[in-house]
Amino acid sequence: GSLTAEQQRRIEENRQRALARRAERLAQQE
Amino acid sequence: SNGLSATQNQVLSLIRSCPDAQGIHIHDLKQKLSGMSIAVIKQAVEFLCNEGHVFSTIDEEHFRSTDN
Repeated sequence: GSLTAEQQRRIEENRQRALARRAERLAQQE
Repeated sequence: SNGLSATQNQVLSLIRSCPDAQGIHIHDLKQKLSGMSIAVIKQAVEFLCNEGHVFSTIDEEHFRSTDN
C-alpha cells in the first residue's frame, strides 16, 4: 500500500542521516 | 574492492535491488539468502547502517539503500 505522510517524513529523515553518515565515513578514509 | 565482505555485499545488493519506498523486510532478505542465518544477515545490515550504505524506513525491520 501507499505510505502515510508521517512514514514518508520518517524515511526521508533516516535517509538524510544515513547520507551524512556515509559522507563522514568516506571523509575518515581519506 | 569496496571494503565490504562477500556477505555484506550480497545483503547490500539485495537491499539496493528493492524498488519499494518502504524498502525490503529483513525476512525477505532471509528468504532470498537461503543459506544465511538471520543473525548473520542482521549483523551485516547493522554494519551497512553504521557505514551509511543503508537505513531503516517505516520500522526497524525494513531497509533501503542510500544510493538509489
